[in-house]
Amino acid sequence: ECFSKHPLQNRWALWFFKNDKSKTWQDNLRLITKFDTVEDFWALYSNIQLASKLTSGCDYSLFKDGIEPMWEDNRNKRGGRWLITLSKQQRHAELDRFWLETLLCLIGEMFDDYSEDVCGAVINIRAKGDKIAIWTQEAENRDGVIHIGRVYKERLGLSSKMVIGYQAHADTATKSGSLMKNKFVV
Amino acid sequence: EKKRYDREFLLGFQFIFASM
Repeated sequence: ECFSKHPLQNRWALWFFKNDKSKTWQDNLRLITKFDTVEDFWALYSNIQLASKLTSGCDYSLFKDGIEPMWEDNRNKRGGRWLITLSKQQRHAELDRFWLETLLCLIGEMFDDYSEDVCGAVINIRAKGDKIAIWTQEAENRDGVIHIGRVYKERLGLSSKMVIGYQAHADTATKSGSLMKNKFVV
Repeated sequence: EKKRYDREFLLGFQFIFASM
């Protein structure tokens, strides 16, 4: 019993994206590995670069096994994301902590009965400002989306004055920048 | 039975790997 690993509710896949403009978006996306125990998660986390050490243009994505980290996947296309945008200063102070908290929320199934709505999470390392998002599978599932957003905000330790927004992928795909519309905020 | 783990439980395992 002492030596058995602790199983997770789901098997998770960690993906890595490195921006190489000579290749297609999909060719730049690589599956690193899959894991389904607490111990194997830490073995992986301890052996990869911290997000803050990645070069600009890179992403990590952690998704449930069978869901690809792209809008087009059947489990994502009706969904959306709770988006955390970080200032350049936050890369030093908070980026790695926020990403680790995000990973723990996912693998620990910390969104109660709505954990089933979660598809995965993405971190984008960008010169203009990093982003972290939790993706859920159904943007119209208001109760689930709001619950996940509230728990997530609390886990990150964000102040009640800070507002985070949820955007449907269908809207994100057709709009950008200031035109991006928040479907929900918490 | 669903496998749920809280933050502190999960973090406890990080130190096992950090000390190896």
